[in-house]
Amino acid sequence: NVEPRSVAVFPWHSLVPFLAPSQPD
Amino acid sequence: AHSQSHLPSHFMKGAIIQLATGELKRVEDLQTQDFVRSAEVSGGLKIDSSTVVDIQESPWQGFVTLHFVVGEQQSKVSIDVPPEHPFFVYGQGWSSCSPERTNRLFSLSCHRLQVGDVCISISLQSLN
Repeated sequence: NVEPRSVAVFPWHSLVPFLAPSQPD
Repeated sequence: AHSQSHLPSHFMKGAIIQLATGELKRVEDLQTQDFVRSAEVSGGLKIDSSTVVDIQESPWQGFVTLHFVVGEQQSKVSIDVPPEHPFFVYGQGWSSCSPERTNRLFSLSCHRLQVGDVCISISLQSLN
């Protein structure tokens, strides 16, 4: 068995901002 | 030693991104549909359209303040980010306030983010 080389994999949602309204207008 | 270890490496050109479908793509190859489909298959998250309504200098030195109207509710949300921070604009792709800095720091090609651009953002899906 070959030890798998560690490659960072990032989840798609880490690339886009989480913009939740903090308060209703 | 370089002092760039604080930079988010997920925006570095060549970074491997896993979509909610399990598919792997490089960050520079992502398309609008990848985000839309990922949100569809991932429970609990939804994609919002967030329109840039103003870009100002931030009170935090070296940052910019981005003002958005978000989603169907047109809620106003402001965030402070470094000018090289990329946002994904519908139908256009990665865009930042300083494409030059983004290219220098991440090697990621960007358009210039402008007022009127519609960015992809996520929020929690409300349960009806």
